[in-house]
Amino acid sequence: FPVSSESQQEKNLEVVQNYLQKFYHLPRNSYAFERKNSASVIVQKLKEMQQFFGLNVTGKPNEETLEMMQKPRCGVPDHAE
Amino acid sequence: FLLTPGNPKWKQTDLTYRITNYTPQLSEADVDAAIEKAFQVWSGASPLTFTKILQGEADINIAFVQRDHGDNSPFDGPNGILAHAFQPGQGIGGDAHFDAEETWTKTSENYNLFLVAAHEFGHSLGLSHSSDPGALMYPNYAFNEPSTYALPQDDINGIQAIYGPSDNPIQPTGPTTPTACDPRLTFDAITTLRGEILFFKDKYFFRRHPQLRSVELNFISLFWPSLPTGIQAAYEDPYRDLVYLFKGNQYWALNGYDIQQDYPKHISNYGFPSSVQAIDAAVSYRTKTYFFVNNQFWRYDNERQSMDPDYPKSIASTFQGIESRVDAVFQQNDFFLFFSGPIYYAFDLNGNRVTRVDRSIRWLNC
Repeated sequence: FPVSSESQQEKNLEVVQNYLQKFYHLPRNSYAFERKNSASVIVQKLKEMQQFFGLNVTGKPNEETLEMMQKPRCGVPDHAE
Repeated sequence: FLLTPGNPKWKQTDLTYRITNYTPQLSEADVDAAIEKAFQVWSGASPLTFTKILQGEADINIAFVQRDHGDNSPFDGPNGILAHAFQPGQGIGGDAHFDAEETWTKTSENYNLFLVAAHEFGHSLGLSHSSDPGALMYPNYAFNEPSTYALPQDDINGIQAIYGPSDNPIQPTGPTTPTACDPRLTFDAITTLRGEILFFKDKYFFRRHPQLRSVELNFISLFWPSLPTGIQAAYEDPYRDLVYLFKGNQYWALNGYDIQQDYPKHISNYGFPSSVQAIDAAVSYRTKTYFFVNNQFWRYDNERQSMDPDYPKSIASTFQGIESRVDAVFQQNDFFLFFSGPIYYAFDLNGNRVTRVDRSIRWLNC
């Protein structure tokens, strides 16, 4: 049966947060997470990642962005803190 | 390229490394060879030297570890994160860790240890990630044939920005990554493929999809690991759903991702005289295939599978307006699109004349 769209969206959001936490210093711990991770911080970090990879800088987890996030890579962050 | 913030670097240029454990997937000799070759990539472009030690504390310690391994940067199992390394410094500084749960190979199969190690040692020496998709320090894994691997210019510039030029009197240079909208861009070969158009350049190809606005840049090795770089001619035979690629006096037949058995073959199979040892460009149209060599062209009959008589002919005499050497050509809607340097010529096969001359990069949506 077709996967309901919001669970796919949740999955995508998880991929995005996981990636941005690992490679773009999106804060992890819960307090910082809620306080700092309002949508604007995630959008800003997402734009940083899209900029780095030469993708369309939309701030949205579009298909090309999610595809890039699934590629095997080095564990060192792309932007130093 | 990007230097690690704070510009950490090793004070000494003669560095030591130690392989503290091995992966069971490769022989120790293969691991040693891959690691040694990975260091050579950097020593060849800088004054750095690397000596392997078996005991004691090395500058760069190399280990295969998995999941949480005590450095606050856990690995994640197969795929995903492959490895990481630490910037120059004491203790863990310079060390490189490889995810023991990956499949480590010495071939084009994922993941080639030499390529990942060469990337990680860039971090060990003070480099961060590069946004140049052709650079070794690009974050994502991309296979490149190790036997012909040359450190890209972007990485040479990076390592020399930290440690200065190589001691070699002849400074090394490396491949640069083509950028789609560089007006000087020229192509090695072009072919259609199932409705798409592939523009070959060095070890890359641009992939243009009729419905997509953006043009993709890929390594040839991403799709066809065993193909050489520097493809010189290419054409599609849509009736057989095959693409033929030419380099020197060899050619390959591809069906999608698959290279057909028993290739490469020798171009004499087409009936070329022995004086022809390479082809500039090729294109197939209806039942004929046209091969362009210098200022002449041959016509091959796909059904009889032999060259038509009375060839070669001069290009200029048949394709008036095509005066210079042809780098690449493909066919679209009864036009031959001839590319010579940064210019292309649209030759109308019905009107037998050039109807448009423009910059080649127009085809990359620039």
